[in-house]
Amino acid sequence: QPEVYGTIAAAEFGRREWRRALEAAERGLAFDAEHVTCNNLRAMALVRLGRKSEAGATMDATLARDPHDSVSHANMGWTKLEQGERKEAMAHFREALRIDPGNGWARSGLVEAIKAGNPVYAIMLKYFLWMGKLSSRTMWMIVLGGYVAYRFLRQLAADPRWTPWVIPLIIAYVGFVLLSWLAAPLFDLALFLHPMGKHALDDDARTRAALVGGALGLALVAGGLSFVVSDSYQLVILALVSGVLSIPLSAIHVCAEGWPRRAMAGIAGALAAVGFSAWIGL
Amino acid sequence: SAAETLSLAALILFFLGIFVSQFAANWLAT
Repeated sequence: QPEVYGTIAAAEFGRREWRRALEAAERGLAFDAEHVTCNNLRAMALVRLGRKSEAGATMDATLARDPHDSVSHANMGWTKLEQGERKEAMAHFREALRIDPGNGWARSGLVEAIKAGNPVYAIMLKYFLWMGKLSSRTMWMIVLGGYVAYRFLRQLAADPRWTPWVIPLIIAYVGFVLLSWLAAPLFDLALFLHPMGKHALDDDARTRAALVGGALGLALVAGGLSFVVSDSYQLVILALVSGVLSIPLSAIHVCAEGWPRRAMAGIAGALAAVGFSAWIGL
Repeated sequence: SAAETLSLAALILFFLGIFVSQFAANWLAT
């Protein structure tokens, strides 16, 4: 039953175990070399393992056998996007959405391809794809390693000879982490305000863009007013609270629907309540 | 005043909470 190996491959892919996903997909293909699910998962695992030309060849063959499969077109689009061929990627995503307008995998690919038209975002997209390829253990190592490096740099900053070098580094690191948390929703926001880009966002991305945009908009208005109004520390606090609140707000729609999303929405709501009551109190 | 101290504590709790929520989000994210 190649379908069973396809399911195993999908599960391993979801666990970011690219090599195991590839093995399961290839075991399924040993029984049926034309199995669409196994071929798709084989290509997805190959892209994650950096074997892009093999992934492209797999998708070429799969599409040649069944040119009307939406998932195969979406997969071809992602493979092309990974190879930096944006125009071809967009053509495949559009074809995938024409066959199945509900294909979220193709829609998110089209969004990424539109974003990649922006040269600043092209660099960030490469960064996000690279981050997406790391196993969950490596991602935790980066977070913890960054924290350890931060502690070390703070100690170094205590020495006056090092201070002028260390402070900009710490600011750059904090800025890097903040941007890595907010880059995706900020560009969703840019798409949201774009007449064409709006249609490429799904409902989740639209809600997230509206939430993050609202929080950042309030922060900008309050921050801007604080320059005009004298003795305006309340406005500065309001700008800080609503600006920082955009971080947990942007995380809500990253969580799976159901209890994880409700939990994250609850956390963000509780933080908003604490932050705004602190502001009112002060 | 007591109200001011409480508000400051809430503000500190807010910023700590933001940090902790990132770990929660990492864990809850798909």
